[in-house]
Amino acid sequence: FMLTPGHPKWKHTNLTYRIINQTTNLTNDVVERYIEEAFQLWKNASSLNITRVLQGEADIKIAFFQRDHGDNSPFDGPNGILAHAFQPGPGIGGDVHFDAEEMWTNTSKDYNLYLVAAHEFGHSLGLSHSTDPGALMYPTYSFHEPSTYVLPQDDINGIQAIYGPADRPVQPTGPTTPTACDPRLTFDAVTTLRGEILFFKDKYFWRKHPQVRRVELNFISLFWPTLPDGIQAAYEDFYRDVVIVFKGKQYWALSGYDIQQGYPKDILNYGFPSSVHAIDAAASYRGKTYFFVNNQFWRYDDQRQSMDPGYPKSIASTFQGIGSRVDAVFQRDDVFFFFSGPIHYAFDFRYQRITKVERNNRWLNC
Amino acid sequence: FPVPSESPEEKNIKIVQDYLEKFYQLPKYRHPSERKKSASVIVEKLKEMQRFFGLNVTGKQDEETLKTMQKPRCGVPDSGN
Repeated sequence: FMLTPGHPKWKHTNLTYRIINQTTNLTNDVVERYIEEAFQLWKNASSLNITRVLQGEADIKIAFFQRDHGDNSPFDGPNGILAHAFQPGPGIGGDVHFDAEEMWTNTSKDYNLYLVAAHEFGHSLGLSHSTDPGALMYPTYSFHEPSTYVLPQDDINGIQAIYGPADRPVQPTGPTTPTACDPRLTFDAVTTLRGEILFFKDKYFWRKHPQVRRVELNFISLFWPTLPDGIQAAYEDFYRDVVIVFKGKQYWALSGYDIQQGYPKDILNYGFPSSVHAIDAAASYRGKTYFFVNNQFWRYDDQRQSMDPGYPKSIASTFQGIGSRVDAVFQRDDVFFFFSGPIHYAFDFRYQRITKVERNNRWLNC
Repeated sequence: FPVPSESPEEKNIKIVQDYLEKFYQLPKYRHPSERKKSASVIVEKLKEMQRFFGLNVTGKQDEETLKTMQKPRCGVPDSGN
C-alpha cells in the first residue's frame, strides 16, 4: 500500500459524506446503498465513523460529472478514467467524482459502482495507489462480486497505518495476494488452455503463455465473473475446446471467456459415487479423463461418456512415486505434471515413471 | 487532402505520452523540439510505470505496457500528489 505524499489524514474520525447528484444508470437507492456499503468496508477496518448528511457541508462530497468539471482534471468519456478523488482536506479535499459518461452498474458488467466507490473512498481517507494487484487500491478496475467482497489485507494495513487499528477486540483480516516466488507456493488447480497454462490459486490465476516470458496474475472474476473463488480442479477437454473447472460437487464448462449455458452441473453426471464430495485434480489424455480424489483416481471415457470399469484405483499403483494425494495435475506431451504441496512431479506416461521433480514456482519463472 | 491518418506508431506514442502525463507527472511538452529533448525523461517515467505494474522494465512501449495503459482505471496519479 502507499500513503498519499505528505500523509494527509482527517484530524477528526467522525466524518460526513453527502451525495450531491446521482447517475442515470442506477436508481437512487442502489447508489445510496452501494456508497454506504463501500464506506462500511473502510469503517470495519478502522476507527473511522462515516455518516451521511443530506444537505449542507460534508467532509466527502460525492458527485457524477463529465468531461471538464472545474477541478483541472477533466474526465475522458466512456472507459479510460472512471473516477477520481481528492486527499483529505478542506473544501474539495476528500471529494469523489465519478465520470457520468460511464455505464455504472450493480452487476458484473462494466463498471460496478460499488468497487470503484470503495477504491475512491480509499483516496478520500488518505491512501494512494497500491502496487499489490490484489489490493482494492490497485489503479486498474477488476470486477468482484460485491456481496462477497472482503477488504484485502494490503488495504487494511494501509488504512490502519493512517488511523490506527479498528476499535474492536479482534482486528479484521483480509485475503493476501499470492506471491509467485514464495517457495511454499501451492496451487489449487492447473490446466492447459489452447496452448497456455492456467495456475489457479484462491481468487487468482496465473496465466503462462508459451511465447511470453512474464506470467500474468489475474483475478478469476476478471475473466469469469460468476465463477467462485477457490477452484479445486480443472482440465482441458481438447475435443470440445472447453476447460472444465470443479469446486465441491459442482463443475462449469468455460469456452474462452464464456461460461457455457446450463452450468454448474453436479459431478454425479460423470458417474462418481455420491460419497465423492470434491475432486482434487483432473487431466485429459488420449480420449480419457483422469480424476484424482484423495489417494485414488477414476478414468472416464470421453467418447462413451462414462467411467471405465475397474475404477477407482490407487494413485500409487499406476503412477509409481506419486504420493498419496495431489493438489493439481495437467497433461502435456504425454507427461502428467502432478502438483503436491510446493513440489511438482513430471510423470512420463510412455515410460511409466517420474522424469523430473521441481518446485512449483519454476513454472512462474522463479 | 484527406488528413493523413495517424500511424499505429504515432498512436502508441500518443497513448504513452498521455498516460505518463496524467499518472506519472511527465511534463507536458508543447513543441516537437522539446519532445526530442524529453526522450530520456519519457524513458524514465515509462520505467517507473512498468515497475509500478510489475511489468518488464524495458523503458520501451512494448505490447504489455500498452495493454496495461489501456485498462480502465482510477484518475488519481500513481506517483506524487
